[in-house]
Amino acid sequence: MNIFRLSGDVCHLVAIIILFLKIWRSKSCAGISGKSQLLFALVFTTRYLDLFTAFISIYNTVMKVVFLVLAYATVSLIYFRFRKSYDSESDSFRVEFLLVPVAGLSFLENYSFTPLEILWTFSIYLESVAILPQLFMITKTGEAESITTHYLFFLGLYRTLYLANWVWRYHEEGFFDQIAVVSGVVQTIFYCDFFYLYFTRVLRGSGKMTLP
Amino acid sequence: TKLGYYKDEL
Repeated sequence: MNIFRLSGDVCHLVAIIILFLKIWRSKSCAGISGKSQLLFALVFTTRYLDLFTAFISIYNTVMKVVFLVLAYATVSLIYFRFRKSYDSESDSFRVEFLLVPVAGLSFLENYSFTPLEILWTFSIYLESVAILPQLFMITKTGEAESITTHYLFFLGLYRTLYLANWVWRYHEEGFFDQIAVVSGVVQTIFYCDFFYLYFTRVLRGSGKMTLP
Repeated sequence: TKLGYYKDEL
């Protein structure tokens, strides 16, 4: 555990809590892509199956359970409790265009051809693109509430901090996970455009982020 | 350099 890893995990947790509380308090999931949240729930489900096969640490187990619970709680708020506020018209990204290539790639490029490993690889690849329906939705509607952009900022910061963590671990432990690192770089690249807009529009301005 | 995966990561 190093400072980049720990702060990355904290940012990830903060992001998920921000989104959950935003929906819970406003009783609305307007502007939120239910598809992205479903994909994240799928990411956690397929990655954390090792909860049943391996014990790593109390921290590891607790965080995995918290992520899983919050992911499914968020999905149920969007699709059940506050589904009337869900903007399915704008959430029109075709997820099969992500799921099919990601599933195919996880069969082709993995560390070992076993069910758990393939599902772990699938989750890593899927996480790198899972935010695309949300970014697509913002592009389509042309705006996002500032609280939604804070969520995206912390979510982007999380994987960016993981990049620093991997550099650190490579130097300290001589260990290099090519699947996670390449996917993490791809994932971070998707946030670059958003980071630019976040700093130039949300933090300097106020209220909603509007696209040009 | 070992190639591998960080199963302790989230």
